[in-house]
Amino acid sequence: RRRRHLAFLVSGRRRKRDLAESGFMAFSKTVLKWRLIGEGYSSQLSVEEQRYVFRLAFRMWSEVSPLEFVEDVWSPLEDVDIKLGFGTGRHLGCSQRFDGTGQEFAHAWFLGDIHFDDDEHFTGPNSHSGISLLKVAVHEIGHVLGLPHTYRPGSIMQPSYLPHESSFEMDWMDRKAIQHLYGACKGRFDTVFDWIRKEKTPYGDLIVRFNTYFMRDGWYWLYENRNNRTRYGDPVALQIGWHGLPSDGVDAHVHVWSKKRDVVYFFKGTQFWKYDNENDQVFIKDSDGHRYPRLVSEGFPGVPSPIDTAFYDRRDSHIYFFKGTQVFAFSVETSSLARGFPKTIRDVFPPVERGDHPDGHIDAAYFSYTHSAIFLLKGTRFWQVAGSRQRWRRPLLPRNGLLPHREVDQQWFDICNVHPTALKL
Amino acid sequence: EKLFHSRDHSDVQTPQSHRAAVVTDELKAELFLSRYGFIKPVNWEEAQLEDPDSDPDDFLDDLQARIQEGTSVLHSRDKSQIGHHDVFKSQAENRAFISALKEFQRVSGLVVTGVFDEATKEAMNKPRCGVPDQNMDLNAPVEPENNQTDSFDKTDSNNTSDLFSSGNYSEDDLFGFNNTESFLVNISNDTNSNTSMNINNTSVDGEMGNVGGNTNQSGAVR
Repeated sequence: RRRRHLAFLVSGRRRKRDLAESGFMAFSKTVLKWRLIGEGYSSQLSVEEQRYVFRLAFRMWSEVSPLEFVEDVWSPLEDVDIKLGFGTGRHLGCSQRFDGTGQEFAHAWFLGDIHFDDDEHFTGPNSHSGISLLKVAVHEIGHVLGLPHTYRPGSIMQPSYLPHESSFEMDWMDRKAIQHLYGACKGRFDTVFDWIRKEKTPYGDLIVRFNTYFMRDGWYWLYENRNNRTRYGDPVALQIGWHGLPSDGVDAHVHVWSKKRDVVYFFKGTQFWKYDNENDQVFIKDSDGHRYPRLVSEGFPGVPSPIDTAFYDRRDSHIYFFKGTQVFAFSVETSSLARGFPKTIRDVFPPVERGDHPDGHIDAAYFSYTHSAIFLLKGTRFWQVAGSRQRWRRPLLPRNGLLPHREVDQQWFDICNVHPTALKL
Repeated sequence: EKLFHSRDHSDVQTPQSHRAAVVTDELKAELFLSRYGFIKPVNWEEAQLEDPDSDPDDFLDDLQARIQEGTSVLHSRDKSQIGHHDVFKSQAENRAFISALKEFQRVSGLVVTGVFDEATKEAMNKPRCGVPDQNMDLNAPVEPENNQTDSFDKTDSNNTSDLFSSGNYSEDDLFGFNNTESFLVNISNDTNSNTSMNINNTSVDGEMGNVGGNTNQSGAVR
């Protein structure tokens, strides 16, 4: 009777949480624990390789959703949210027996168990034979998170296994499907900038290219504007890509670029660094004999530190430093504060719509080549500075007026954190 | 390599019984369609009320057993051997089977014939996930128009020429030089479909693909 009652409850629960067309939100918390259970090791791959593959599979989901995953090998099993294991035939107390080599290769239960049929020939990420354990794991984790099968080509949630493409990733719609369940990735950024670099074509022409970077704490993402997403595999630890910068992040990036100057600065606290684009690292000592880091007060007299953020405006060759509700315009020509500064941010960047203004404590000031516009970011919102194009259309717009705010995750997509333990696999 | 202990590796040979039963006929096809959600499974509440001793999880075992039994049934020509899972279907069951078969053929991108043909058989024997298919989520979210980004790096050459004239941005916006200082700017279409702007003999190209960026990233295989 008890068993019958339990079965009745389970089936009722399953029906209630039955996968609607777009799935169901399976977890209400954002940090989930997972474990490869000891009695469920595969006999085909080393345990370390199995765990590496699962760490990568979970990381791929956290790169596109607000969820974070941490491997937990210590807590009592009942505290682990997602348990993974291999087995053959009747396995791991599961009611759905595996069928041997071929056909069914794995299944997932809504309560968080994922089973892999060890009769299948599972292989690691770099192998081109057998069934990719990574791809199957990403698929089954999708089920545990609440995603149903879909037959949409290119989706990781297709029921049949497609021979392992060289390197599969989550496509746009898989990302939106999981964000439909758990929301988009939100959060404040320390700085956002386009990093300009010069390259010579084979014909000797000088080509200037840019890449967009978002930085938060000690991490950064390269944002691929043309693909509306961050680079696969980001975020990455700051010191991996920006040699010599403080490992816990920066306050601001400034690129002074004019006919006479082309200098990149990073600011943190009371110090600043000059960046050597050619060698992709900070200068220890520059051609003027200055050693870095230097004090902000030394390099930019009259500018307080630490600053909230800053950007260089080519229209008037001034660096605008933001601190609190004030902004300091610094002339790189005269190496001094511009007359009449500091002013309040509201005076220099007035709201276009009454009441819609960040006021102060700006997180990032960003000139985007992709959008040809300046943005002020604060928290999860951003304000675009009305440029000549907007003012040509609406002459009444105030100079540097701030257009009504929008949400950052509505313009730049999938900039998601991963758990610190997953940062370096 | 699979871990083995016997000299002849017999302990890691996949015993014949460990091979998944290949879907070879309509009976197994029907069981496949039931197992993966194409034929509505029995409603366990009702079934329970009728037959309280049954258990939802036995449903799949029962299917599995039928698959095994189906094999035995199909091997014995003598009809008398057929167990209580008889292979004769009522008209309604047959209709349900055919419509489920068509649904499977449709979502699998096969020709919808309603007949258990070779292509369908092959599709049913492909490796797949054991979670049943639900209602197909075909109206997935749509990708945003890629119009606002990459105006600097439009791959569509029509946009390249109007980079300035269309008001994507003016020199003032981008380089903000006061009117005394302006750069020679002309647009030239790169053959490699990147937008490039020639400023004072330096051509400013579009966003760098993921080849560029911080090439120093160590170990960033993906």
